[in-house]
Amino acid sequence: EEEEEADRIVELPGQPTVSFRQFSGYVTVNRVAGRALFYWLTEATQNPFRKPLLIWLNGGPGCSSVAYGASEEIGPFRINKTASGLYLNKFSWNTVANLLFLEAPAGVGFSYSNRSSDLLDTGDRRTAKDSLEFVIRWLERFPRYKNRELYISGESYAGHYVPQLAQQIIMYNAKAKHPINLKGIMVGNAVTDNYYDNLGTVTYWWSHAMISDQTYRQLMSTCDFHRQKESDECESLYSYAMDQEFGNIDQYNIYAPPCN
Amino acid sequence: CTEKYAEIYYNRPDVQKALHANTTTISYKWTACSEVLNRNWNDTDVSVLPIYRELMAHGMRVWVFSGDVDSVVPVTATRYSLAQLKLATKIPWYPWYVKNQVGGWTEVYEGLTFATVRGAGHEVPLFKPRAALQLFKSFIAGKPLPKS
Repeated sequence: EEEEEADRIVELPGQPTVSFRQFSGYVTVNRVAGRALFYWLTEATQNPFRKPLLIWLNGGPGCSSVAYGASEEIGPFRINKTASGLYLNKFSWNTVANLLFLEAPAGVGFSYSNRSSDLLDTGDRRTAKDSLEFVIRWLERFPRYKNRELYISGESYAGHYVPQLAQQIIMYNAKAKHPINLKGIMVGNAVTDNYYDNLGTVTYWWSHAMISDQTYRQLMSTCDFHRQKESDECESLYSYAMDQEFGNIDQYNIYAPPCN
Repeated sequence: CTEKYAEIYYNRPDVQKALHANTTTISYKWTACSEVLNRNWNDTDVSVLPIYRELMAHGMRVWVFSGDVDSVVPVTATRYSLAQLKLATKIPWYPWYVKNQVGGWTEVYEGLTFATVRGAGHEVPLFKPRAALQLFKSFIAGKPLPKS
């Protein structure tokens, strides 16, 4: 309980008064390398002891920080324009569940590694293993969540992190005395399959009249969507489409004004 | 531009103290995205569809949603990928509703629910917060999205 209390957030600067509790801090996931992941828990507004636990991961890779999910999507607070304080998000998901935001892997946000080379050779595998280690140790620190229904959610490159962490938990549960009560996953605009993601992206660009017929035909004939690393010819076609044909748009929302 | 506010707020010493963050005084500023990690990403699965199959085989609830005005990982990409799973349809395609508006469209397959969020970009809860909250409520309840 001491560890838990040590992580208790009394109040964030410029935060409105709230009824729910918050905790944040570090969980060491690899002692040898000195890797520790940062988390922020915002408990449910009502009956937190009965509500499920949701772990939220963002994408990138390298962008699963509290800037996105926690601060502009599902979290209870939004940061105001001058960054002087916070205001409430009336559609926060902590009306439905306890939200656990995880900055992963080490090197993202406040999560760190004492072995600096870790930032140069991290990938899906280490991220999944470290995230599993995080969940196991975090539940030791917050034992009241040990048997709670657990869901994992996220978007974009977390289309990898989320199912991979779920898979790690299933493998862990097969041998564990106290299995983790994982119930499901939900992913959004998720990186899923290299070939079909690329094919679908170019198709969307054409069907939404963002690129010319000629560029569409060249992309389809020049690029091999099965490859992880596209050829130079293909890369330059992508660059041409984005630089010359898209115009100044926000690719993350093609009908919204861009953030200049 | 809300990401810019985060770059300021989370680098404030008083905020880091309140969050028990940066206790080892990391040698670089906090930032929303790590360029170093992104450029040196070491290994990546070509496809996570095999993991979806494994999760469904273990009885996990699997939901996939898509903001339909995102062009980075667009709805067509997700639909092409999910089509490879060749899942049987349980509840055919229908518009789902939130506050008397079409929140998007959805189809419930054996083992997986797919839903779009109409007019939402890459970060669905940022652009369509009310619809995203309804999506989450239905997911947690394990119920199909509302038909009206």
